[in-house]
Amino acid sequence: NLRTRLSKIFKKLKGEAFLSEKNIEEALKEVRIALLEADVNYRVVREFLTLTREKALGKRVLNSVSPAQQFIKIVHEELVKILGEQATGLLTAPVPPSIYMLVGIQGSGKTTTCAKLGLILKNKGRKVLLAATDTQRPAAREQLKMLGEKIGVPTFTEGRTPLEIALSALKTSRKLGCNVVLLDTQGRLQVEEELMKELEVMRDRIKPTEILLVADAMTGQEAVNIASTFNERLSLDGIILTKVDSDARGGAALSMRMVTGCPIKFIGTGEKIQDMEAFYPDRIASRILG
Amino acid sequence: SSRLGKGKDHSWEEIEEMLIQSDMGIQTVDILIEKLKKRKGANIQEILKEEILALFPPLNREPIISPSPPTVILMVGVNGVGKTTTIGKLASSFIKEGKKVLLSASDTYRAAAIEQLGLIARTVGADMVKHQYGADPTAVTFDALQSALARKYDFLIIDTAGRMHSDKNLMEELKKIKRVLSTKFNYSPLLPPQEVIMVLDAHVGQNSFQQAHVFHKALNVTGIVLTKLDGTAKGGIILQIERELEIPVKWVGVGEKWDDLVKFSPRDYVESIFL
Ligand SMILES: Nc1nc2c(ncn2[C@@H]2O[C@H](COP(=O)(O)OP(=O)(O)OP(=O)(O)O)[C@@H](O)[C@H]2O)c(=O)[nH]1
Ligand SMILES: Nc1nc2c(ncn2[C@@H]2O[C@H](COP(=O)(O)OP(=O)(O)OP(=O)(O)O)[C@@H](O)[C@H]2O)c(=O)[nH]1
Ligand SMILES: [Mg+2]
Ligand SMILES: [Mg+2]
Repeated sequence: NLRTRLSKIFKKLKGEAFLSEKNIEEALKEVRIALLEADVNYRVVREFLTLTREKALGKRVLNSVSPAQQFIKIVHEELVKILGEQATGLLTAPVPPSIYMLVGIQGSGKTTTCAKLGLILKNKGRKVLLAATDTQRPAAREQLKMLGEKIGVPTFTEGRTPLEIALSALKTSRKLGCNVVLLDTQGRLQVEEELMKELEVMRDRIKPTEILLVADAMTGQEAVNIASTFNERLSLDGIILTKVDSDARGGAALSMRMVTGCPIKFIGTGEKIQDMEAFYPDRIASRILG
Repeated sequence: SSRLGKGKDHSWEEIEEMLIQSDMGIQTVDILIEKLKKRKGANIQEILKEEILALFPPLNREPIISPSPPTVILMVGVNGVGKTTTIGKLASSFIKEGKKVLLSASDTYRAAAIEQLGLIARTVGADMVKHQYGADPTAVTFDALQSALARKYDFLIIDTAGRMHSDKNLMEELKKIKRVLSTKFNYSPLLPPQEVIMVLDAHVGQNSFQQAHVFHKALNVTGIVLTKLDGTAKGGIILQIERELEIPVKWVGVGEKWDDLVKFSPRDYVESIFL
């Protein structure tokens, strides 16, 4: 693993006062391999190594830890810093309801995440309405409705088009006295032009409090294109990383955070509705490094 | 899109970047770069295409059909990759050839999984066997197998719940489902399921190799469907999967409609990487 490979590089450093430039370059090569294996995007890796090099150069060798440990700590700290140093919650709208719109590519976990957030907010004392706007996928509205029933939260499914359902859901939320509306949307590739336009229209008409990208932690190099396109078109407020319970290293988290600057707000850690936690960068950073 | 062009002068870094970004993985990319360095020629793109094509092992990509029906296909894979949708596409193609298709709603766990498959069955013209949510998936599967035999279906396709390969209990459940399919057939040379088809999402990175490795050890996967290739992801990890695990990619999913399934051809795939 990375730690053993770095130990080999730095063991010749006995008696030196500073981490040498040559040692740092060799060490960065190993970090590069580790990050690429972890699915961090090629260009994001390059940028990250540049930032890390600046941090490592000129660092005095500490007596308390091995140079390899010290270097890993520098890399780890830089990762945590970029991933976002603390969990940020969801914004509350000044005038209710707070509207959270979930978007992302097919199969990323939006519908399940919609219910998971519904449960979290319900447990915080909010009055939640789920809105099922996916009219394309077979039994999509039924899926959200079943999840809503499981957590004791109403689900709105009536309408012929996604926009119609969303607008009617808003009307209904006011009637029901709900202060949170969670909008589930159809999965779409970032290159499906008509569907991306549909989301832009929905954003303009609904004016959500937050637009959240739901993205699979196992995503590879394309995480950059997915996140940056959704962000450019919609101006995202946050990212939710799903399937973190897989054994994927999760480099997509670093890629998406770095190209959009959006905070990762929650992580999905399983298929059950309870399996959602606030995002803490420390654990993900360790995972990415392997 | 590829920035490699005919006669254009490319740095090794540019080539490496393009290959890494297709999710092939460092190991495969290093092999390719080494092969490229040994070759001479102005048209880097053509040389690269040849070398990538040469990496594909000569695997049999034909669907396995049982000499005596039904041909049983077990669909497996992690969550959200496109198993259920791919079943619809396969069923649709078989039905267009005049075959009788039965589907088994063996995902008894996920919300609306049974309704989803039911709607798909009705749309493409397949029949379906289902129990209630929470039922033992093995029991549903056995029930479907009985029906397939009694009513002489040509194909029986088993839908299973998505699951992480790292979940030991769920992988055991899948092994049980596979075992029950061969219980009525201990005399036949080609025991069902004749095909164990693993579905991989082209957007997943290096983890697809681990998924294939673990599912293959547990079930002996006979073919792969690579889905969502209509996106920008290339799914290059299939090169390592084919080379090291010798599992053939048999189909690719290129959209959400019932005819969006294409037979996999290494040559077509290599061309698509450069689009
Ligand atoms: N293991 C695990 N599975 C998850 C997680 N989140 C969602 N899933 C599963 O992933 C699969 C896809 O989830 P959905 O909620 O249907 O995904 P979606 O984004 O709504 O899909 P589309 O609407 O088709 O785009 C389901 O099997 C979910 O149970 C997670 O955090 N961990
Ligand atoms: N664009 C595109 N979308 C696809 C393709 N194959 C499947 N999908 C979509 O991916 C999403 C998930 O598909 P499912 O068939 O429900 O996936 P699954 O593996 O059965 O999911 P679980 O049962 O929840 O594990 C749906 O929105 C499908 O329409 C494909 O080839 N291209
Ligand atoms: Mg959905
Ligand atoms: Mg399914």
